[in-house]
Amino acid sequence: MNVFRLAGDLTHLLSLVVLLLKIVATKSCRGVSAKTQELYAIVFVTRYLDLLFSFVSLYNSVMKVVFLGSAFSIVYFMRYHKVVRHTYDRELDTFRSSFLVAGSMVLALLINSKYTFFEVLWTFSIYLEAVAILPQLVMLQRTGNIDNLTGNYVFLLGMYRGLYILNWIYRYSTERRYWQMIVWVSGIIQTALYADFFYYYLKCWNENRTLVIP
Amino acid sequence: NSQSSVHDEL
Repeated sequence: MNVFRLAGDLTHLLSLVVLLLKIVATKSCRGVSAKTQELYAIVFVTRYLDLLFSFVSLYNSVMKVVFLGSAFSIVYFMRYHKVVRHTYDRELDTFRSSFLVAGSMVLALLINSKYTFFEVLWTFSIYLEAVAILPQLVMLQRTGNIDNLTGNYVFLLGMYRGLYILNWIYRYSTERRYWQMIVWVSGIIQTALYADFFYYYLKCWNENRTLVIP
Repeated sequence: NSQSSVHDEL
């Protein structure tokens, strides 16, 4: 554990708190993509199956349970809550996320480090996480003015990915035999997807106006 | 170098 990894995890946690806060406090999920949230739920389930048979640390196990719980809570609110579900902008959330799931599964079957059931599912979760933000980014473009909490949620998610890259650089330079090419390549692609959003987020923040993605 | 078999990150 290093400071970049810890900061990354805490930023990830904070992003989920911000999103849950928006949904619970405003009783609205306007501008939030249910498809991205469902993809994250799939990512966490397939990656954290190892809760059942591998223990790394109490920290890891607790975080895994928290991430799983928050992902399912968010999906629950967006799909089933009697008030919140009516605020979901279904017509703006039209990305075909099933293609992302299918593509990630095919890639995981082709490129993995060990051809076992759990390893392929874990690799699938890495590929799917890399692209899971796409429905949300497309939805932001279609939403007019993006509220602060939604904008901050996506910004924090992007920060979390950036901090993970710093964590890998740190680990590579300090640990022996630390090498995880699948995770690195996927993570760099994932972070690059935020570049456009970051540009407009910082530009609007600098000019002190409401976030709009052209 | 080989892929680490331990998944110790989140």
